[in-house]
Amino acid sequence: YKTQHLMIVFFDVL
Amino acid sequence: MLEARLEQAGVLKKVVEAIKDLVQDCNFDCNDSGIALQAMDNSHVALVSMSLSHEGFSPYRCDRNIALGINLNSLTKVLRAAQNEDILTLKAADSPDSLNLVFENTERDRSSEYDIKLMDIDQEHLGIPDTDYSATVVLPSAEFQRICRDLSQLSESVTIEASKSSVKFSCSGDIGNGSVNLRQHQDLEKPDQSTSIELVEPVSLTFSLKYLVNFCKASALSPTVKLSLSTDVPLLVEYKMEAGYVRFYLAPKIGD
Repeated sequence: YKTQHLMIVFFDVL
Repeated sequence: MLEARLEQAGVLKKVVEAIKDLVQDCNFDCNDSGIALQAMDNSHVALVSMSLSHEGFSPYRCDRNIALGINLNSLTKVLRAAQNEDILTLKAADSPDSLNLVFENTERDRSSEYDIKLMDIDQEHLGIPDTDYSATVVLPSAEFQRICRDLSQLSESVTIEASKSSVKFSCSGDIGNGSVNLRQHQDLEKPDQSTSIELVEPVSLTFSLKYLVNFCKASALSPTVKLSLSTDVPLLVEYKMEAGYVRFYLAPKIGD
């Protein structure tokens, strides 16, 4: 799930 | 309370049409600067960010922050009752249970009124960082839509390669492969038909075509689309409106 991880890191999901 | 009058209901119709297949339930966050929306799709691969500035409404009034939790399928059903040219007025109380929509035709001899029930949506709070991209490409939105649609016939994913003078969209699938190469060019008579590339460094990234085809439903909002790319950063696909934008972010395929 690298892709989801990238999104969560990029968008700084709180 | 919120009271916002839009000269053309078509603007909201097109915005909802553009995002309703990506997200189903979402909060429309209203404050004194306008109406905004941010939501990730269920699979956490794509994100949509929409902004309608208060300048796009006349009048616009919103005393305090109001989150309108809306099911987009429900909103679509109600907006079908509006003509593109109708004047649309949105109204909601400070802690609303429902959103009131009034459509008036331009002759002002017909008005329709609808209320949509609102829902409590617990949405992730997202921060979108300012990003310096390696490449920024502006091209006609209809061209981008055609490329995505054509290549999606062959493959599930497309590789976008931006270089100094051209941008190449390529794919390969079971039946063969295909590519479309667009050279940078300026159309002085029809500027919206130009293709421009701003390049810091060449970049090549692969994306799911299913999502890109979905984003292209926003083509009705703008004659041009802007693609911003950097390695290991979500692609930004932006459709600008007169007083706002719809932006889509899509994670690149990174071999998972």
